[in-house]
Amino acid sequence: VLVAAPLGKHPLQHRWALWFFKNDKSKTWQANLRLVTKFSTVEDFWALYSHIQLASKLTSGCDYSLFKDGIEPMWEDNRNKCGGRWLITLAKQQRHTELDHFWLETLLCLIGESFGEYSSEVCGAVINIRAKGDKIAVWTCEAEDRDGVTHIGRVYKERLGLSSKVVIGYQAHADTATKSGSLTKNKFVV
Amino acid sequence: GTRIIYDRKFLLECKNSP
Repeated sequence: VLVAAPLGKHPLQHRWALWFFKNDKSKTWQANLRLVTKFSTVEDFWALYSHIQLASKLTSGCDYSLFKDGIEPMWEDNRNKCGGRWLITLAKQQRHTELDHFWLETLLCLIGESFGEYSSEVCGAVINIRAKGDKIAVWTCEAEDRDGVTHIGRVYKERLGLSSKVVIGYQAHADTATKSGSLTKNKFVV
Repeated sequence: GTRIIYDRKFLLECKNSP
């Protein structure tokens, strides 16, 4: 089915939704989560990206999430609950050096379908701006699919330009949800 | 089926084209 894209615009494989979360303690978690907008062309992505605040400029406690249309940025969503995430944890000073670059590269990986046949397993990505250290994660739908998860992890690590000495871990959401203490075990590493 | 793929170079070029 040829996607009917407006003349001159480049259609994406998927329609994507950008979500914004602002930590207002007087409201429920869900009430703090807002859908910003959806897009399905390269041009509309750039129009959005140039219009919104850079992640490094967000106040502590805020998140951006980019998910395929129809998938909500939470573990409970049907497409997330059996999945997990490749997690990038950043040191505090990296907010001003690499955070925005890492996040943009993550967005380009998603909208460009950069993970080959396994791109279909990608659900979305989340960036958390936190005083104790920012985090970026790519969420996939099936934590048990070793081949798909490890392929996505390898390509993602390469796209971020991380050295081979840096190890990143994949955590199943089910483990993160029931973790005891602050450390969640990694199901895979690359 | 077919998959619409864009590499980062192309995506970045689109950002700068009018």
